[in-house]
Amino acid sequence: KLEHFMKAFHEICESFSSIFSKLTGGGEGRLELQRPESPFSGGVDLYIQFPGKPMRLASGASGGERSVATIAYLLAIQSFLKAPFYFLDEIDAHLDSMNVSRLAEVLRERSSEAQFIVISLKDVMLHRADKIYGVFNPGDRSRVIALPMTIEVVS
Amino acid sequence: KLEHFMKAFHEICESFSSIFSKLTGGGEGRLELQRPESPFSGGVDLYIQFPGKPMRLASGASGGERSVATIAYLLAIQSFLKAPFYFLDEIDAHLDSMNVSRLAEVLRERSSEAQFIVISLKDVMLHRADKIYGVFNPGDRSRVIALPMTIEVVS
Amino acid sequence: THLTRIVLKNFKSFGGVTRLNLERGFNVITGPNGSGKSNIIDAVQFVLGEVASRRMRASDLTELIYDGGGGQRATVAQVSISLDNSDRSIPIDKPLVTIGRSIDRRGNSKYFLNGKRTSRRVLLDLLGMAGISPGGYNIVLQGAATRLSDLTPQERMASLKELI
Amino acid sequence: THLTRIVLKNFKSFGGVTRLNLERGFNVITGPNGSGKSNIIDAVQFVLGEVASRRMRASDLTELIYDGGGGQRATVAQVSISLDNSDRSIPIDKPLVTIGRSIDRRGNSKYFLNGKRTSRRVLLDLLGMAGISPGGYNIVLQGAATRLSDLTPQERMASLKELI
Ligand SMILES: Nc1ncnc2c1ncn2[C@@H]1O[C@H](COP(=O)(O)OP(=O)(O)OP(=O)(O)O)[C@@H](O)[C@H]1O
Ligand SMILES: Nc1ncnc2c1ncn2[C@@H]1O[C@H](COP(=O)(O)OP(=O)(O)OP(=O)(O)O)[C@@H](O)[C@H]1O
Ligand SMILES: [Mg+2]
Ligand SMILES: [Mg+2]
Repeated sequence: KLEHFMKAFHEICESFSSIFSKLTGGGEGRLELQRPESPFSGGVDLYIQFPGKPMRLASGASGGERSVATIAYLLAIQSFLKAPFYFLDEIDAHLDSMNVSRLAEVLRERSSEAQFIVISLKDVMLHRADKIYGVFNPGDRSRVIALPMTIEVVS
Repeated sequence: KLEHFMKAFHEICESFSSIFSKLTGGGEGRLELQRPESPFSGGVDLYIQFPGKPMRLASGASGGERSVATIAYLLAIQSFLKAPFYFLDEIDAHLDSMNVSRLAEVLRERSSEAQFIVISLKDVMLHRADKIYGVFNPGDRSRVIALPMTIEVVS
Repeated sequence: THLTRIVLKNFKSFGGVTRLNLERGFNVITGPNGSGKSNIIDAVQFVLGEVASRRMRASDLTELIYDGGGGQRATVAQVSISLDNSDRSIPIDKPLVTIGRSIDRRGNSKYFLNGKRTSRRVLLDLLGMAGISPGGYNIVLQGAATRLSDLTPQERMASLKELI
Repeated sequence: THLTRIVLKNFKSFGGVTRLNLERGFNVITGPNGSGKSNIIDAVQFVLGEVASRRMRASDLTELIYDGGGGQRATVAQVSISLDNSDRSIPIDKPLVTIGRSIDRRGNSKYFLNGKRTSRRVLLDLLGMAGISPGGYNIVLQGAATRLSDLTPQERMASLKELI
């Protein structure tokens, strides 16, 4: 059980670091066992370092910075479990446009290996999509239309 | 105690309904005691109705709709307690641009009675401000500059 | 494997029939607050066999059936999804697999596989072989990311142990 | 009454001295993720007498002192705010009231009123008369609105009873 856990944990750690670095343009993210000699008796710490800033525990970072760390953690777990499709519901709500743009880039890249269906209110995310669906409710029921990619999304 | 509570509760209910209506362009919001004959032995239900839709419990509404209801509830409590200034940190994160625009309008109106200091990433909110402060961190420490109102906010 | 189509019939706010044809790559769904975006995710959880109505933001499974107010109540809700199975990761020898689920006002669910009635158990087993499950990490509900970022180190270890 | 000025000295990410002159009406603060926006609200809670470091997202009050990494650690953090008191809602006969608080590396706080040392108790009482308190409903922290919308009806009643 422990051996199996450690092998998987290292795999998740590696993809967490590489995804975090992509999401932050060169930042460093690390998952660390609080008690490496007896892993299950301790927790797992999440350390993050944004370019130009010192390394800190994720709990002391800002709302948006913690969001970025959490998304990297989620994507690392997803690449370990390897599902055929992913649904993400407004995970970019607290991100500024620079972070949304980097996230959109990472999702675009990963969408060549697995299907992504992402709900977002941010224009920057829409512009990177292969296809955009507009949902609206004129009054009595919801409807969906596929939006052509070339239109200027007017918010 | 009960008499005092009921008087205050009615005041909060009234401002909740009027604020909710302004935030939704005519919707109806209601706070209701689960046990009106013995208020403290029950809870307080929150009912909301968006224009063109049926009345529902807030718990069954969408993420953004619940955000609007919560903001109306907060503003109703604030107008009951009457503090001289208010700080709101990214309360508009889950709102679409129509709802942000209505919220900005309501905050502008209320800022003639009390001071508001609102943190937001949304352009629509910035455009309604009396003064905008830009916070940035070039690398080693945070700095603040007052942005002139006329510049086009480039995200 | 990937999702090629989702069809909703009287599911939550989607009164009548609604069809979505999905791309294999990067699909983005947008729209105003309350328009029905998260209801689409609830529909996918529903058809994959989710029985906890809470996860679909309903206090009872019958609340998943369209109710437009003013007398427009449907009697049955139905969702079906089609999956490209050309890599045969779902152990059925067909290039396209369609699964469906309906629910009526008494709360009775029916499950379908390629148009024929089947049981929830059979569907969960088949989909599980392809890494698809209703409560999996591959579906991140609205607000779940914020809750995940408030985890303590101990809670993070507990959730990893469950996963691995 | 309203806030006219906030001055931060080595408070969290604000190394050195930072001054904000506020308008009486509608002020909006913006900037990238991690730039320091929420730290400004933490500074206001701090100077109003907040002692729970958790509410300022620090595990210890000394973590509020600027630490830029690479040897740039300050020894003291200080915040002061000025309030327009022309309506005399703070029971002091001055048109402008300035309050301040500092903290050192050993965790000792000092409070100031118009430049003179005072106690936390005196400040809390004076500000309370004008409806100002550190943990009040007038300060809505990041994420608090989302938590508030997940309240059950019983929790909503409990919080109203506390308030009224
Ligand atoms: N004592 C300290 N010294 C230096 N930096 C600190 C200190 N305490 C916290 N910080 C840093 O302050 C930064 C800014 O935090 P803050 O929460 O104010 O950002 P924000 O502008 O609100 O961002 P967001 O839009 O993501 O909410 C964080 O990166 C955090 O690591
Ligand atoms: N059985 C039902 N019949 C009709 N409408 C329903 C039913 N159940 C829920 N709804 C409505 O569906 C609406 C849309 O909900 P949904 O959560 O999908 O919105 P959303 O597009 O995700 O919005 P947001 O951007 O705010 O998250 C809500 O207004 C809700 O009241
Ligand atoms: Mg939603
Ligand atoms: Mg913040």
